[in-house]
Amino acid sequence: KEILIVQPYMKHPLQNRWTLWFYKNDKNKPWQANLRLVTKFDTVEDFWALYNHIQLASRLMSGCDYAVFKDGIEPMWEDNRNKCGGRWLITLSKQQRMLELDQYWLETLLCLIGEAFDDYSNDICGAVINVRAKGDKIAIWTCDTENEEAVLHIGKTYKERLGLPMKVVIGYQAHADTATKSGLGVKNKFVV
Amino acid sequence: GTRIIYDRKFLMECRHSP
Repeated sequence: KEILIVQPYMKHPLQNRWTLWFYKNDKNKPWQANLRLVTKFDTVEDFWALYNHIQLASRLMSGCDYAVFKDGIEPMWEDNRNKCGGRWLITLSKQQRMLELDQYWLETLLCLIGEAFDDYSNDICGAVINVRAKGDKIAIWTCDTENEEAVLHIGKTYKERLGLPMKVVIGYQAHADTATKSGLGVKNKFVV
Repeated sequence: GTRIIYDRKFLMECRHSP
């Protein structure tokens, strides 16, 4: 009699549980009502099952966002873990939507779930992608603008992981500044 | 404490595993 030994397939656990949020711009409702918690995941396999299933960012309607945040952190400035923090912001041209948007967003997610920032990964809150007609944006949110060492390490590592050329400069903006920005645009607290 | 880290190569290899 042949004995079949079935190797139980063990999922690979992530350091953190993450939540995927989706925001669809419906002007008739307050913005909080447009924000939906889609699902949570905490293994590599569940991440891929989700990512391979949902619509690519480049195919979302203008005005939509995806956000992936650590479980318990809401993708908004007001959240306790975000209000003293800021974001490394990648602004893309319209042409980049078809070429690089999906690639940059996936790389951002792999940085998050893979804990790519060593011990500074503790400062990571999440990431947001805004699909907009005037130019898409991707950002990684961190929890403390004053933790310069963490912010700069995260920015440098992120820029490398995205494969951005040295001459391309990315900026880190405090949410408090973004929230109160006048028309002039937001000043960068750090750049790499 | 320890931290569970996955590099890009490993994560991409897992993309189409069963």
